[in-house]
Amino acid sequence: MPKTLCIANQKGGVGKTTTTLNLAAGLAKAGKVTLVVDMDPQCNATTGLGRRPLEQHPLVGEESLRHSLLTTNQEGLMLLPGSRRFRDVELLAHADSDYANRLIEHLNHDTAKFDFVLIDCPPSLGSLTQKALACSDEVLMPIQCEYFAMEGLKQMIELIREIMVGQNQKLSFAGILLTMYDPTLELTKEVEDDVRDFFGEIVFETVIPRDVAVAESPSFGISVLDHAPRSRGTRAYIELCMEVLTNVS
Amino acid sequence: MPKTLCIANQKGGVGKTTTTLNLAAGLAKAGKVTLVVDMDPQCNATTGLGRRPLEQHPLVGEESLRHSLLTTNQEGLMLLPGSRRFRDVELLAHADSDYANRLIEHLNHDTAKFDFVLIDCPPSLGSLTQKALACSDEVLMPIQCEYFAMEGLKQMIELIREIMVGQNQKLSFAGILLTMYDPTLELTKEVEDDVRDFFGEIVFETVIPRDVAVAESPSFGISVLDHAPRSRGTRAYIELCMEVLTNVS
Ligand SMILES: Nc1ncnc2c1ncn2[C@@H]1O[C@H](COP(=O)(O)OP(=O)(O)OP(=O)(O)O)[C@@H](O)[C@H]1O
Ligand SMILES: Nc1ncnc2c1ncn2[C@@H]1O[C@H](COP(=O)(O)OP(=O)(O)OP(=O)(O)O)[C@@H](O)[C@H]1O
Ligand SMILES: [Mg+2]
Ligand SMILES: [Mg+2]
Repeated sequence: MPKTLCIANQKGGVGKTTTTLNLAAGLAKAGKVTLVVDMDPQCNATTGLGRRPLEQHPLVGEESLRHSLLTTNQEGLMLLPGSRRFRDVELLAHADSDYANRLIEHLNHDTAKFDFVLIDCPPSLGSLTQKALACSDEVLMPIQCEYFAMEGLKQMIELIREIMVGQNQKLSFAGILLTMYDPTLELTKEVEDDVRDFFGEIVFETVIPRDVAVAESPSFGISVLDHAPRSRGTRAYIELCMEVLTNVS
Repeated sequence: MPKTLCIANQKGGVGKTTTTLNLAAGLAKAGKVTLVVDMDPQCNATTGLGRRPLEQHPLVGEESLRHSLLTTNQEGLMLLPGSRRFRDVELLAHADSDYANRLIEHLNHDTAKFDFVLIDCPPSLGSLTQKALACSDEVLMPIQCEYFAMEGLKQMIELIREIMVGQNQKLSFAGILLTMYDPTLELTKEVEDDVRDFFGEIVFETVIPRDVAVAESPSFGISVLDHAPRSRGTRAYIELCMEVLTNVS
């Protein structure tokens, strides 16, 4: 059975998709067969891997996921693409629909050959994110070191705790990841201190620096590890990958 | 009747809340009585103005909005705070609920004394944003000059055109606003050229530079115009305010 990681945060633009893609590429380079699942109607994870969104979301169809899996520019990394079709988003997001169970079933049956499954979530605490949390082993929360960051995090943690005691007893925290970190800004330091004081152990040692190479790589459909192998962004995502692998074993 | 502006973009973290707060402060300083409506369950517009979210969302209750309006640290600027309560978010977001019409009724009846109403939207194209679009005169779309920016914009424009011919014939484009603009990055220049080539006239002349003073101001509950009056961020938001006032008249 694969280890399923859900990359989630209600706050927008904090680096969820960027972390999903670059962590997945790092895991694949470390020899782990990895799948990225795009649960965001924006389909940024799909296009960031150089692929196009599907007409119909694979999780809404009857067929097994195996038929929809795509290869990527990174060996050992596959993609379950997303869909922008509103009908599918509404179907998947409808809280009491049986699509909820289908997601869990689909993911449990069709992903056995993977070592890791990473699920990229939309910026919301609605049903799509809740379903992704319900079928994950761990949740990784990227946050920016900015004022609004702390606000949403506490609400997010409450929701995760509810799911941990309710729908998914196996769910645990992979960690909180500081992204777009700029050590020259006082604001960054202040928020980092707050987050480490408040959340302690569950904050990753690794921080991801703000680095334009990271923002450029999705336009080439590759990870920053391939786009700019000697960049600070690459070094940080490799470090994160090592930290995730150490925590998992 | 006030002019109602909806600040929307499905992409997260592009500066929707920041633009709502600083444009509203600029309009108030220019002598226009202005109301900010917080439609985002994250309630960043509420806390960014130094206020706390309500237990129950004012749009869900029976009472007139007048009872829930709050003053802010800026004279001439009032706030209709948001709520983080899931029940309310689900109620407001349920596509076919009565609450859709209630929003339009509430806004039409209780805001007559304002010159401008600015609605801050969540990072989604779901019902909350669609309802806000349905009761607005104009829509302002902040975007970052980054690769994923263009992806979501086309889908957003399609949705807006649908609402323009369907539910709300009075809706028009206020404009596309480039935010967190960093002229030293090639990526910024490339995306700006793409956006101006593709969308032409509807892109504001004014661009908002990346400026840490802008990110600091919400932690004091004031706009960047008060937090750092001589900053580049302040100058840009005052310029934007002039451009919006010129376009409106
Ligand atoms: N370390 C970094 N350095 C520089 N830019 C970054 C970094 N990480 C992410 N970005 C850029 O910041 C923007 C936001 O990142 P991303 O889209 O991954 O966030 P997200 O949380 O997935 O957003 P959404 O909430 O819309 O899903 C993107 O344009 C991305 O390229
Ligand atoms: N011009 C700027 N310079 C520097 N930082 C900025 C600027 N504009 C916004 N920010 C910061 O970037 C982050 C994202 O901005 P903001 O929260 O306004 O975006 P949003 O689109 O409202 O996000 P969401 O999609 O979560 O609602 C915030 O931490 C904000 O302080
Ligand atoms: Mg994303
Ligand atoms: Mg916002």
